[in-house]
Amino acid sequence: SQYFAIIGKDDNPVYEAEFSGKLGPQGQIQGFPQDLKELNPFILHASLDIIEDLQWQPNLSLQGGAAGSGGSGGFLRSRNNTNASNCYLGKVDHFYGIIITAYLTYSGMKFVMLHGNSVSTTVQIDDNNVKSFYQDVHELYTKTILNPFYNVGDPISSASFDSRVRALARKYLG
Amino acid sequence: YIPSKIYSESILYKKQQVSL
Amino acid sequence: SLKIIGDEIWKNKTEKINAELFAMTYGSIVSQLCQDFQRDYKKVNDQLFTMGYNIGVRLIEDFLARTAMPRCEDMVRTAEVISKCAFKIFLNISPQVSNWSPNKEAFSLIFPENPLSEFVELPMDATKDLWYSNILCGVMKGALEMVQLDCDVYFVSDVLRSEQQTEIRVKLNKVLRDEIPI
Repeated sequence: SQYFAIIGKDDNPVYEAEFSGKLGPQGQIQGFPQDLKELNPFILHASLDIIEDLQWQPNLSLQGGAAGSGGSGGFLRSRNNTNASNCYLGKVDHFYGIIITAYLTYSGMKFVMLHGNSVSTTVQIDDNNVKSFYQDVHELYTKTILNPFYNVGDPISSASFDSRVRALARKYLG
Repeated sequence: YIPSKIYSESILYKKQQVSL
Repeated sequence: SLKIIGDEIWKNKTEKINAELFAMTYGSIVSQLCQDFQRDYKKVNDQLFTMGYNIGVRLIEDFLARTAMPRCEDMVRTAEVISKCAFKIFLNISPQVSNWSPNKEAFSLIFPENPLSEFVELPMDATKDLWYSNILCGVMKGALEMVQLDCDVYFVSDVLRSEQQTEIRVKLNKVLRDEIPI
């Protein structure tokens, strides 16, 4: 399962969605267990500081990759981000077995996602798929803010935006 | 997909110019 | 020949600007009006029409100076001039003329594309009342009035409202003969 949110400049969730995991053995959709469901926004919120550290640190490649080695778990911006758009931050944090990835838009909106639906087993994530998901959502987000009737920072209530984000989750996140 | 003009069209603007 | 005139003037005698700037500017005007009129979309439609009318009564001068177009002998010619020349020169689009009334005094302009409404998605409560591009009707009303054609110009449908096509209807009420110079 994933819990995805777009966070605005005031740490306000502009969009939230939960993508349920694969079908369980009895064929039921394995979403987050109820207790985790409530916890997700807090886990996500706890990683905002690390994301802002990464957001504001000078460009890694200028420092020869000497990223601030602080931070638990060593989840730092992937050193090999050679492409120009270094919006994708990769794994930025974890909460027990739950991995947190993040992505920054050019205007500083934070796309953050929790991967994994239990604190015991650490989930594996495919960086390329996750990055592609974020990039395609970034394009949807760009189209949203070009609409003159959308005030930047307002919650995104468009049902077509939501349906397209969920389609991207099915496409890239399994 | 829920039909939507802005999300289904390319973001690259079709008509690049209009008269000043 | 009208198409050739329109294309030639667009290509060689028209100062151009980026269409996104135009779309974004117009979008900010409409969304501001919606805010000012507290989402009373009928008032927004009227305001856009009035703004368009004030543009149209001036723009006709520019259009005739640019094209040296002689007086149109009937509405069929007028419709062709509007669609093949005026819209081409100012918006680089050529709406098609259709749905003529039997007496050839009313027609529709069908817009396959509309540079005003790029990037636009109407808010849910606007989809049944707001004519987003209503400024166009005002421009045509004003311009036609200056050439002694008293017309009703109004939107019939708009793809922004999830309707089949974007259609503006132009209906001649009367030719203002008394204003025609001797």
